[in-house]
Amino acid sequence: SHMAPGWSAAPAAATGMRGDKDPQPSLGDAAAALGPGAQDMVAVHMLRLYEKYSRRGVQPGGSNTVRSFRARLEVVDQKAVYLFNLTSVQDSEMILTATFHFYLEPPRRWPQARGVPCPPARAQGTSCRPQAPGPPARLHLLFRSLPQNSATQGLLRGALALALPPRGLWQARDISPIVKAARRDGELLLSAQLDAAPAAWERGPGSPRPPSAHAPYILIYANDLAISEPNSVAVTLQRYDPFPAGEPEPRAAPNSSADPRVRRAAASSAQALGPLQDNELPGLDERRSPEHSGPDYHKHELWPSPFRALKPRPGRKERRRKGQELLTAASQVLDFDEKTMQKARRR
Amino acid sequence: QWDEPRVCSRRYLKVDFADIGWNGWIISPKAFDAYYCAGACEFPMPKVVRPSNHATIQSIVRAVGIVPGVPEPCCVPDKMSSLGVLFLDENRNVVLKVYPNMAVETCACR
Repeated sequence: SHMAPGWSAAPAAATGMRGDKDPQPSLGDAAAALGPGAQDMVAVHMLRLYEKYSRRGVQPGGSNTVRSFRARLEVVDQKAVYLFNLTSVQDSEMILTATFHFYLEPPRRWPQARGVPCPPARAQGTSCRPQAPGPPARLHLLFRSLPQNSATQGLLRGALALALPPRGLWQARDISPIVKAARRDGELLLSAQLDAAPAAWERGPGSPRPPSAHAPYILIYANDLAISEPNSVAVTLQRYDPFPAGEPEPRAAPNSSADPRVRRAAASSAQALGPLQDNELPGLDERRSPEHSGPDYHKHELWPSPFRALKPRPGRKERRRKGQELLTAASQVLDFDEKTMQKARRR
Repeated sequence: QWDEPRVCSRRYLKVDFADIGWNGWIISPKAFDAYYCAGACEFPMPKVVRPSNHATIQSIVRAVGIVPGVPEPCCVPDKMSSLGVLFLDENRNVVLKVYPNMAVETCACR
């Protein structure tokens, strides 16, 4: 409900969000895919962008990367300050635009003017604006940047004038110059603070409404110049180290990996070695547990192997003879009779 | 895939990110149709395998057999499409990146 106006308030030139007015019936499901606790506005916004650009095959705002940054709330001098850590922007990412998205609503501590009667002359037909004392008509949003691990208040990077909306509303402002200047100076911790804090910005962690639901966020549209380089997908998406520090290398203990896929691959390779070392029939014993060594060939009917599929079907007599052998066999090792072996040796 | 043609062509391949262990941070898509190229680039190469001029010459040289060790041209992706991936970065922020050359559209002998 209250989220809808926020989308239309986003600057279309900066975000390319004209298409966001399209019906998105699956947004709830999509947001749920992010998991509990992540169903905030930034997640929904990113899912919208993803769905839009996946469906239409265009790149968001001519860029190939959109990064979102959630705010971390801190209270300084009884005022809410939102901090953004932009350090995850890569050197290869050329920032095109940056937008600041925030939710504003009239503060509750100021008297609501809905009950104020209109002057008699204007009472008929037209709505009237309340004359009761209220919040200041304009607020200022101050952006400061500071380097990492800095205790200073930060350098003032810019101020935006905001009009307080008559009701709760999501809005967006272009802060490209602020973010670009901060990045140029290597100050990638950005703070946002209202010079007069309405109620929507004062809510702390103990408030009944989840802070993340209305927390402001930043979207950075960038062109990653390294994305066309070889292996770029692995650089950003492959996150596991084949030789993590503190763990033995795979060749020392192939089954000790925490990754089940690695473990499975190692187990497969161990199985592949088995038939070569112990003369077992390849493919027949794939699913048996190590402790199980009984002659239960009938179980292999459940797991047809390539070996069984390609083996020529024996005659009835041979099958009967083989059946007897199977009942008495202690293992699945090929059992050559002595005469055959003697013939072979003579040859 | 026994019925698939021996000649170089695009084959179906669906990649599930869970299968390569990337599902922990990729939000969407869970899987995508990547396809792959496979098949022979034997002499004479038909137009359907879209041979490059170089591949045509290499194929002839190999067929004539005057230069030992020259292999067949390779069956490789020709046109490819990009894929948008929504994922969580190391700080758990949601990122959308459009990666080029993620899925095969056509194959060719090159």
